[in-house]
Formats: sequence, structure tokens, C-alpha cells
Amino acid sequence: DDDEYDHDEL
Amino acid sequence: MNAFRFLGDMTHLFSVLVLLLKIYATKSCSGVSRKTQELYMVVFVARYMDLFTDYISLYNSVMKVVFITSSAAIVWCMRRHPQVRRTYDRDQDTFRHVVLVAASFVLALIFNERFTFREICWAFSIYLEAVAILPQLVLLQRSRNVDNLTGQYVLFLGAYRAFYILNWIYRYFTEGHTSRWIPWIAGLVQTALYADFFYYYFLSWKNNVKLELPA
Repeated sequence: DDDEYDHDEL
Repeated sequence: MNAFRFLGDMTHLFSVLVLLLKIYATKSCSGVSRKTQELYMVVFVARYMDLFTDYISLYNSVMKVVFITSSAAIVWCMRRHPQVRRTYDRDQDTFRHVVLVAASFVLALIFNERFTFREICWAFSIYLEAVAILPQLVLLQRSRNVDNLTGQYVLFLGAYRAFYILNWIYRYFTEGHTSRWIPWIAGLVQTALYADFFYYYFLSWKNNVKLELPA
């Protein structure tokens, strides 16, 4: 999951 | 998205709108720290570069564009607008904000979720946002008389932080986010910086007197 990106807040 | 997160975003949006309204309606930016506004612009640009790489939702994308453009507009007004720029309290807004940028960058290089360009940018923006209000708080303290709109601007910004902490607590229990220590710690520091301001704002409201921060 090298490309995991989970910054879903502002 | 839970209600706390939404309320946090809305109070954040209100704070920017209040500031734009104050500058536009009074053609004055007295009491507003240009350094804090420049820091926020850097924060938004660094964090929202993911606009082009990672789509989350239309809501997120629109809000990101709004935050970047509104902070750029405020900085532009304070630097270039013929009437507004003359009202800038240059002599009192002397906080060395470059130090905050440098320190946040070093912190981001050391403490990040992954040593990649966008994760370092993200961590940098989180650290910088935590301390970006400092020049504004120092300016408020120096200028003694805080006008209502500037006070409300800082109040809304503080409320945004408080709602985000409630949002994280809620998400912790409903989604089990356990490895969120970067925003948690930075967010707690950021909110704590407002505690003093909240206290004096509450006193001035309770006693119905003009807000004044002690030196």
C-alpha cells in the first residue's frame, strides 16, 4: 500500500 | 462526514469570510497580522497540492480552492490594495514568521507518516497551521483595542479547532483511527494557543466591555 493516501480532512 | 467535522469546516469558512468582510467593508486591515495570513496561505498551498493528485470529494475540492483563493486574496489586499495596505500595522506586526516556517519544515522532515514529497508537505502544513496564529495573537496583544470583527475572526478560528478535536474523538470511537498522532498533537497545541484568547473574549462578552488582551 505504498500509494495509500488517507488525508480526507481539510 | 460527521457533524463536528462539518461544523469545524463551517466555522473555519466563517472566519475567513468575516475577515474578508472586515477588509472589504472598512477598507482597513488594522489589527490583522499579514504574517499570519501569509502563513495560512503557505499552509493551504502545501496541504492542498493533493487537489491535482488525490480526489476525495467535490466538497473537499471546492473547500480547498476556496481556502487557497481567499487567503491569497487577503494577502493581496494587505500588500497591494491602495487603501487597505495603508492601514496595515507594519510596526507592530514584527513576529519572525520565517522561523515558524523553517521549524515546521525541519519537524516535517523528521516526523512524517511516510518520507515522500506529499506526506512531508502534508506534515509541514499541519505543523505550520498549529502555530500560524501566533503573529496574530501577538498583534492583538500589542494593539490593545481589538475591533469586533477581528475578535470574531479569531473566535471562529478557535471554534474550528475545537470542533476538529471533537471530530477526531468521534472518529476515534466510530472508525478506530489509532495512528493519527501527528494531527492530534499539532491540533491540541493549536487549540491550546486559543485558550487564553477564549478566556479574555468570554470576560469581555460577559462584562459587556471591549475586548482587550493583557500585555
